Amino acid sequence: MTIVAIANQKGGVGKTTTAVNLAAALAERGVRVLLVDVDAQGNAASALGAPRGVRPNIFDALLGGVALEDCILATGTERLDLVPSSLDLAGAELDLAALPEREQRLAAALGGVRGRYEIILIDCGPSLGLITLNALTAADQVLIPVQCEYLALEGLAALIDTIARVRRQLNPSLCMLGVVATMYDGRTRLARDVADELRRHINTLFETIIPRSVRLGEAPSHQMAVLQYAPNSRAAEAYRELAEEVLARLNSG
Amino acid sequence: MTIVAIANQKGGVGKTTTAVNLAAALAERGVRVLLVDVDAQGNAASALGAPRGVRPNIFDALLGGVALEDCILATGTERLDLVPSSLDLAGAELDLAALPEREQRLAAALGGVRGRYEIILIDCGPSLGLITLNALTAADQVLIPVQCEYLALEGLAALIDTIARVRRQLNPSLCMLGVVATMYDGRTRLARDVADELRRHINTLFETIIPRSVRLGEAPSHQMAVLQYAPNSRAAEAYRELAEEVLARLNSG
Ligand SMILES: Nc1ncnc2c1ncn2[C@@H]1O[C@H](COP(=O)(O)OP(=O)(O)OP(=O)(O)O)[C@@H](O)[C@H]1O
Ligand SMILES: Nc1ncnc2c1ncn2[C@@H]1O[C@H](COP(=O)(O)OP(=O)(O)OP(=O)(O)O)[C@@H](O)[C@H]1O
Ligand SMILES: [Mg+2]
Ligand SMILES: [Mg+2]
Repeated sequence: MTIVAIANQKGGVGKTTTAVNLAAALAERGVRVLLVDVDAQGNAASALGAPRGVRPNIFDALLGGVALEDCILATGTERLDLVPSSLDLAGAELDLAALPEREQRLAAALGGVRGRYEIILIDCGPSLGLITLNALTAADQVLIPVQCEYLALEGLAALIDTIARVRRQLNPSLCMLGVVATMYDGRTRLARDVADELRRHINTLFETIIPRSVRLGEAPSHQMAVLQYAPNSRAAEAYRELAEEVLARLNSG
Repeated sequence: MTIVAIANQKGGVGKTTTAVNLAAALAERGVRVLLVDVDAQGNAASALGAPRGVRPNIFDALLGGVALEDCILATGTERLDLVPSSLDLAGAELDLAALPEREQRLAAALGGVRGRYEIILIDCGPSLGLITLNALTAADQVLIPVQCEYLALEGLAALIDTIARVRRQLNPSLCMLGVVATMYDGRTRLARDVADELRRHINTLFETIIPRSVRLGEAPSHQMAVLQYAPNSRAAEAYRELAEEVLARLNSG
């Protein structure tokens, strides 16, 4: 079983969209997947048609002594389950900070479900605080979505430094699964320039590029992944391609 | 003098873009403006052509005992100054939490510059943690950018609740300046539906809608506000209109 954290402190780059649609594409291909939402906004639940604001949730598993397997919800997608987030996470950094082994809480919680899923994806919020550190400490791999925008390039170096620091101090087995370019609009010179820049500097960049597509914005309002909402769209195809590349990288070791 | 916090915990909705271009539009109109960046990513500096990573910065003013006026940088725009952010802010929540009156640190720091500027804008990061609470406690008004996307609507109720809580517990004079719709692409039904939804439910919605425009993505790579980079663009016009509406609301009390 592999745990993949989907992280980037820059906001709105497509972390949740990638977590939800990659999870759905892997499940469609026969993989048993668990999606864990550690972002207080809890967008993953609504994007998958799961109820929002339910208990127990990830907050109860991290701080309330509830077993993580008791927080698992089924989704509208076969072979894809979800551990929902909680608004209470917004204040959880301070609670977590006071605990021993505060960075290891999620890794310990996930220990209980290791046998039930082949891949666990963790959707992180736009932060490099203690909750994202928990995700990076629990993970075997990190997937970084990067929007094809100039400002999104700026934070990438700081993020890669943080991942290296986590590998040195908290999780020696953490690897970089790769960087995926998102919201690519080939009609704009800006997106082409940013994609070129990524190809020049990032050696783990995925071949698959996720196009800017209104289908990805519409799918959450229909409470389903784009693979169900618009199965023949370029966006759905792109996430299926990404799933193939992810599996190839995970299987090649 | 008025302090306006630009906040929304949803990532990538146009907080920095609005902070930078509204500040530039107000300065163009003759208003003396200070932009304070409290987001660890520090995107405001590069979007305005100010150097990144300088000291002293907002971290030194909040936690290092440095006077805020000693952290002020000039920008490429006349009548617009900047207090730059710091990567160290990413870990500052835990340091701040241990201090007395931890939510009032920014309000106290801004006390020293009250007479020098007519408007102070605070660019917040994608969070509702202690640093954003500092901004909401220091502010007289809150401006909320909302992307015309379904997922961006979800967090709005939680944000408005948080603002009401801050008004009750920390800052009785905090008012809602308004909500501004951003990244509006009129060709998509999604954006039209979201804008309709905002008009129906948000009575402080600005008339001005910021269109989706690649000029706004390009301007930061040229280290200037869109008002200088593409002064006759729809995007520049929209931020000038927003500045007029903001001034009208501030002056009508
Ligand atoms: N390729 C795409 N094309 C068009 N829209 C997209 C694409 N990917 C994501 N979106 C939309 O852009 C917005 C931001 O995406 P998303 O919420 O997945 O980003 P995020 O990184 O998870 O944000 P946050 O930092 O708030 O957690 C959402 O409204 C989503 O529907
Ligand atoms: N109206 C617009 N049209 C097109 N692109 C835009 C628009 N507004 C902002 N952008 C671009 O979208 C991206 C997100 O905007 P921005 O960084 O201002 O959002 P933010 O809310 O400050 O993000 P964060 O949550 O990370 O602080 C940036 O690359 C910016 O250049
Ligand atoms: Mg998200
Ligand atoms: Mg920002």
